[in-house]
Amino acid sequence: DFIVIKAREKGVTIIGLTRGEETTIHHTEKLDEGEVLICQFTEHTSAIKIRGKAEIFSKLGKVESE
Amino acid sequence: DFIVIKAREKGVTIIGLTRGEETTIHHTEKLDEGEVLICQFTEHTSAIKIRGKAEIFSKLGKVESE
Amino acid sequence: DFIVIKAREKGVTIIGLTRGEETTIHHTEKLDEGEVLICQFTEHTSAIKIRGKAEIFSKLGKVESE
Amino acid sequence: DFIVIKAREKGVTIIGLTRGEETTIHHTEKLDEGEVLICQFTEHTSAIKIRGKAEIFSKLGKVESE
Amino acid sequence: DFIVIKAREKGVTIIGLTRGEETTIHHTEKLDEGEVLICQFTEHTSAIKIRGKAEIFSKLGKVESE
Amino acid sequence: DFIVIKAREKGVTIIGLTRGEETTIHHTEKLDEGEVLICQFTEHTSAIKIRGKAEIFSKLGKVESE
Amino acid sequence: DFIVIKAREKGVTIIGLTRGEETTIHHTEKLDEGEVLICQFTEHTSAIKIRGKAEIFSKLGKVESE
Amino acid sequence: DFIVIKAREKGVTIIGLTRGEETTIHHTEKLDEGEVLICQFTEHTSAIKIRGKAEIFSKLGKVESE
Amino acid sequence: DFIVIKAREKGVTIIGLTRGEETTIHHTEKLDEGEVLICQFTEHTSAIKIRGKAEIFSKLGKVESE
Amino acid sequence: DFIVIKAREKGVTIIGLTRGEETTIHHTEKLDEGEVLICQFTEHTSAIKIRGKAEIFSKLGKVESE
Amino acid sequence: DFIVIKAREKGVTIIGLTRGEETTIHHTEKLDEGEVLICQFTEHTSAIKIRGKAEIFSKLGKVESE
Ligand SMILES: N[C@@H](Cc1c[nH]c2ccccc12)C(=O)O
Ligand SMILES: N[C@@H](Cc1c[nH]c2ccccc12)C(=O)O
Ligand SMILES: N[C@@H](Cc1c[nH]c2ccccc12)C(=O)O
Ligand SMILES: N[C@@H](Cc1c[nH]c2ccccc12)C(=O)O
Ligand SMILES: N[C@@H](Cc1c[nH]c2ccccc12)C(=O)O
Ligand SMILES: N[C@@H](Cc1c[nH]c2ccccc12)C(=O)O
Ligand SMILES: N[C@@H](Cc1c[nH]c2ccccc12)C(=O)O
Ligand SMILES: N[C@@H](Cc1c[nH]c2ccccc12)C(=O)O
Ligand SMILES: N[C@@H](Cc1c[nH]c2ccccc12)C(=O)O
Ligand SMILES: N[C@@H](Cc1c[nH]c2ccccc12)C(=O)O
Ligand SMILES: N[C@@H](Cc1c[nH]c2ccccc12)C(=O)O
Repeated sequence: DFIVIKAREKGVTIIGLTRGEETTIHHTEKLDEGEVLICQFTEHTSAIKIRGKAEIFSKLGKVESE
Repeated sequence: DFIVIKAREKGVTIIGLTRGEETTIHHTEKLDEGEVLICQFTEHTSAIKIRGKAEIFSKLGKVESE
Repeated sequence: DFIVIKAREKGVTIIGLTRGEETTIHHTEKLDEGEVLICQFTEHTSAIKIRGKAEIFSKLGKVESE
Repeated sequence: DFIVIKAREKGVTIIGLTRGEETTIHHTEKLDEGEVLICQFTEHTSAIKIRGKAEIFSKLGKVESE
Repeated sequence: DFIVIKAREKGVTIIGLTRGEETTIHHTEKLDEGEVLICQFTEHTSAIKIRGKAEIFSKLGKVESE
Repeated sequence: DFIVIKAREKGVTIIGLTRGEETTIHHTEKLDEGEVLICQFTEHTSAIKIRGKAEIFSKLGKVESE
Repeated sequence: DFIVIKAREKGVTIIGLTRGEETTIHHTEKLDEGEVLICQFTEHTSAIKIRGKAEIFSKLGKVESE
Repeated sequence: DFIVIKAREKGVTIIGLTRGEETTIHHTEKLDEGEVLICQFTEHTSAIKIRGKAEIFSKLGKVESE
Repeated sequence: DFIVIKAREKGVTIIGLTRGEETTIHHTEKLDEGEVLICQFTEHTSAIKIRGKAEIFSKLGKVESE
Repeated sequence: DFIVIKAREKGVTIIGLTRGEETTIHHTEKLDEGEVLICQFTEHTSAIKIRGKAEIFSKLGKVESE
Repeated sequence: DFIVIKAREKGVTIIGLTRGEETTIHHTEKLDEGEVLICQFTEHTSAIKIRGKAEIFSKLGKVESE
C-alpha cells in the first residue's frame, strides 16, 4: 500500500510514525508547492500524518488536508 | 488495511487499542482541524477509537464521528 | 476483516467474545454518542456482540442495532 | 468468513456446531430484540444454526429465519 | 466455502458425506420450518445432500430442493 | 470448487471418478426427484459424470443433463 | 480449473492426455447423448481432446465440437 | 493457464515447444475438423504454435489462425 | 503471463531475450502468415521483441507491430 | 507496484528515498522533456519524490507535479 | 508486471536500470519504427527509461514518450 501526496502550498509536512509498541516520529518530509511525494507503509512506518494544504490520494479515494 | 481520518475540529483524538488478550490504550494521537492521519491495523493495534468531529474513510466507506 | 461501529446513543456496548473451545467475554468497549470504533477479528476475538443503538458497517453492508 | 445476525425478536438463538468428525453444540448465544452478533467460522465452528426471527447477512446475501 | 439452507417445511434433512476414499454419512442435521443452517465444506465433509423443501444459497446462486 | 446438482427425475446418478493414473468409479450417489447434492472436487475425485435429468450448476454456469 | 462437457450425440469421446515429457492417452471417457462430464486438469492430465458433437464450457466460454 | 482450440479444417497442428534454455518441439497434436483440444502451459510447455485454420480461445480473447 | 501473436505476413520473427544480468537472444521463432504463437514469460525469457507485421495480444490489450 | 512518470519539461527530477529506519536520497534520475520513466517500489526505495512539471500515473490515478 | 513498447520512429531506446543500492544502466535495447518490445520488471530491472517517440502500455494505461 502507498499514498500519493501533492502539496498545494509551500511547507507541507508529511510525518512518518513508527511501527511497534511505541508511536514516535521517525521522519518529516517537507514539500514545496506542486511537489509530489509517493510513499509506502513499511516495516518502519505504520501511520502517516499530513499537515498543511495538500491533496492526498489512497485506495480509499481523495481527501484534502488544510 | 488502513483508514484515513480527517479532523473537522481541533482536538480530535485517535486511540490505538492493543492487540491480544488485554485491550488497553497504547497511543493517543491528537489532530488539529484539517490535519489528516492515515493509520494501519498492525501487530500492536487491532482496534481504533475516534472521538471528536472527523471524517473517517475505510474500505467500508465513509463515516463521520461527532 | 474489520467492522466499523458508530454509536447513535450513549452507552453502546461492543462485546468481544473469545476464539477457541470456550466462548466467553474478554472485553467490553463502551461508546458515547457519535463515537466510532473500528475493530478487527483477531487471534482472541472470533465473535462480536453489539448492544444499544448503533450503525454497524462490514463488508456485508450496513445494519443497525437497536 | 463471518456472518451478521440481527435479532428481530427476543430469544433468538445462535448455535455453534463443532468442526471435526463429531457434530455437536459447543455454544449457544442468546440475543435480545435489536441486538446484533457478528461471528466467524473458526477452528471450532464449521456450522451455525439459527432459531427464532432474525435477519442473517452473509457473502451469499440476506436470508430471514423465522 | 459455505452454503446457507433455510427450511421451508418441517423435517428438512441436511446430510454430511465423508471426504476420502469412502463416501458415507457422518451427520444428519434436522431443521424445523423457518430455521436456517449455515455450513462449510470441511476436512470431514466434501459433499452435502439436502432432502425436503428448502432454499439453498451458495456462491453458485439459489436453488430449491423439494 | 464444487458443483450443485438438482435431480429433475427419480434415479439421477452422480458418479465420482478417481484422481490419479487410473480413472475408475469410486462412488455413485443416487438422487430422488427434487433432492439436491452439492459436491466438491477432492483429493479422490477429479471427474464427475451425471446421468439422468438434472440441473447442474457450476462456476461455468448452468447446464442440464438429460 | 475444470471444464463441463455435455454430449449432444451418442458416442462422444473425451480423451485425457498425459502431463510430462511424453504426451499419450491415459483415459478415454465415452458419453451417451445428454450425459454430462465435469473434469479437471490434474497432475496426470494437462491436455484434453474432445471428439463428436458436444457442448464444452470452460472459463473461456462455450465452444461446440462437431 | 490453458487455451481452447477448435479445428476449422482437417489437419490443424498444435505444436508444443519446450520450456527451458532450448526451444524445441516436444509434441505435435493433429486435429480433424470440428475436434477440440484444450491444453495447458506446463512444466514442459512454455510456448504453443498453431498451424492451419482454427479458432483459438485464451484469457486474452479469441483469435483465428489461417 | 503469456502473449498471443498472429503473423500478418510471412517471416514475422519473435525474439526471446534472456532473463538475468545479460540481455541476449536465446531463441528466434519464425511465423508464416496466419500462424499463431502463444508464448509465456519464463525463467529464461524476460523480454520479447517482435519484428514484422503481426497482431500482438496481451493483458494490456492489442497492439500491431509493422 | 510501479509508477509511470512523463516529463513535461526539461530537468524533471525523480528522487528515490531509502527504505528503513533512515530516510535519505539514494538516487536522483533526471528526465528530458517527453522522456518516460517507469519505476518500482523496491527493497531499497519506499518513497519517491518528484520535482518539476510531470505527469505521474499510479494505480491511484493520474496527478501532475508542477 | 510487464510493459509493451511500440516504436513510432527509428532509434527508440529502452534503458534497463539496475535493482539494488546502485541505479545504473545494465542494458539498452534499440527499436526500429514499428517494432514492439514487451519486457518485464525482473530481479535485475526495477526501473525502465524510454527515449524517443514510442507508445508505452502498462497496467496503468497508455502514455506516449516523445
Ligand atoms: N506504533 C503503532 C502506530 C499506529 C498504527 N496504527 C495506529 C492507530 C492508532 C494509534 C497508533 C497507531 C503501531 O504500529 O501499531
Ligand atoms: N485485544 C483485542 C482488541 C479487539 C479487537 N477486536 C475487538 C472486538 C471487540 C472487543 C475487543 C476487540 C483483540 O486483539 O482481540
Ligand atoms: N469460541 C467460538 C466463538 C464463535 C465463533 N463463531 C461462532 C458461532 C456460533 C457460536 C460461537 C461462535 C469459536 O471460536 O469458534
Ligand atoms: N463436524 C462437521 C460439521 C459440518 C460442517 N458442514 C457440514 C455439512 C453437513 C453436516 C455436518 C457439517 C464438519 O466439520 O465437517
Ligand atoms: N468421498 C468423496 C465424496 C465426494 C466428493 N465429491 C464427489 C463427487 C462424486 C461422488 C463422490 C464425491 C470425496 O471426498 O471425494
Ligand atoms: N484420473 C484422471 C481423471 C481425469 C481428470 N480429468 C480428466 C480428463 C480426461 C480424462 C480423464 C480425466 C486424472 O486425475 O487426471
Ligand atoms: N505432455 C504435455 C501435454 C501438453 C500440454 N500442453 C500442450 C500443448 C501442446 C502440446 C502438448 C501439450 C505437457 O504436459 O506439457
Ligand atoms: N524455451 C523458451 C520458450 C519460450 C517461451 N517464451 C518465449 C518467447 C520467445 C522465444 C522463446 C520462448 C522458454 O522457456 O523461455
Ligand atoms: N536481462 C534483463 C532483460 C530485461 C527485462 N526487462 C528489461 C527492461 C529493459 C532492459 C532489459 C530488460 C532482465 O532480466 O532484467
Ligand atoms: N525510510 C522510510 C521511508 C518512508 C516510507 N513511507 C514514509 C512515510 C512518511 C515518512 C517516511 C516514509 C521507511 O521505509 O519507512
Ligand atoms: N536501484 C533502484 C532503482 C529504482 C527503483 N525505483 C526507483 C525510484 C526512484 C529512484 C530509483 C529507483 C532500486 O532498486 O530501488
